[in-house]
Amino acid sequence: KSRQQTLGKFFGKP
Amino acid sequence: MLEARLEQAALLKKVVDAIKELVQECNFDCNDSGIGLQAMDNSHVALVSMFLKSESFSPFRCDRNIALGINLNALQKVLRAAQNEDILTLKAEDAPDVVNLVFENATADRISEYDLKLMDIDQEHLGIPDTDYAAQISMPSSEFQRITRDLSAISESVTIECNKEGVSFACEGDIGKGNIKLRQYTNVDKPAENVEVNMTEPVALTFALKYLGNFCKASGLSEQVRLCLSNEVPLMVEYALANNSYIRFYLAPKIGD
Repeated sequence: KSRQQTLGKFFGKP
Repeated sequence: MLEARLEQAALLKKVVDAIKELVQECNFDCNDSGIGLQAMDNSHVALVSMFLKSESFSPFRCDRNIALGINLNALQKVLRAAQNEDILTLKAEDAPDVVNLVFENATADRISEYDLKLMDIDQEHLGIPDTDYAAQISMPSSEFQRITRDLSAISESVTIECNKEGVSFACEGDIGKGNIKLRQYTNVDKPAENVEVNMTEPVALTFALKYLGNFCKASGLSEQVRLCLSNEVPLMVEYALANNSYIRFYLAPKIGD
């Protein structure tokens, strides 16, 4: 089984 | 004010078709360099980043920054009234309540005009870091669409692996498993069929096929698609358009528990 990550972890607020 | 004239309504129709599954409401940010859009899906797993450069329009005029808050479902309803070959002009005032769309047929004997109501959309913009991707794969967009569709029938996820052998798309589901390998291919007469693999280090990442299937709705915009991967960062899927305009999708990877 795998878990879906979200983009917030990778892309910050500019 | 904004005034932006597209030679072919098909471009905007296809852009809206490509993103409306992912995003329902978003700002079209207009400035003197063109019209851009950045939006995430509700689950914050995927992001679309589009930019139509001013050179993609003729003429293009935008005196100050204008955000057009648009419901894409409503925009699509209006765009259905445009033929693919119609000339499309977008117009808006500096602080607009509506965006005005005019469709003219090639023989200029029919002019359709619509006003679409705008909405206030409070959208958070994410900073997307410049990434030197470990692997870049260019391939026919139709091929990527087919791989995505075929593997979706077997599993919810695909593992994209790039090594010196080439690229593989592998999945495993209840009924069994599947694996598609692509190797570099160059066709001088038909460059749209080329497969190009540039890799600086091996990569293997797993992604939800549901989102890749959504991205593939942009296949009609470009004959080639570029996949950019690095371990442990989101995938970028890019459809390059004329005049350096583009539509890019980002997808967060899945990780093992």
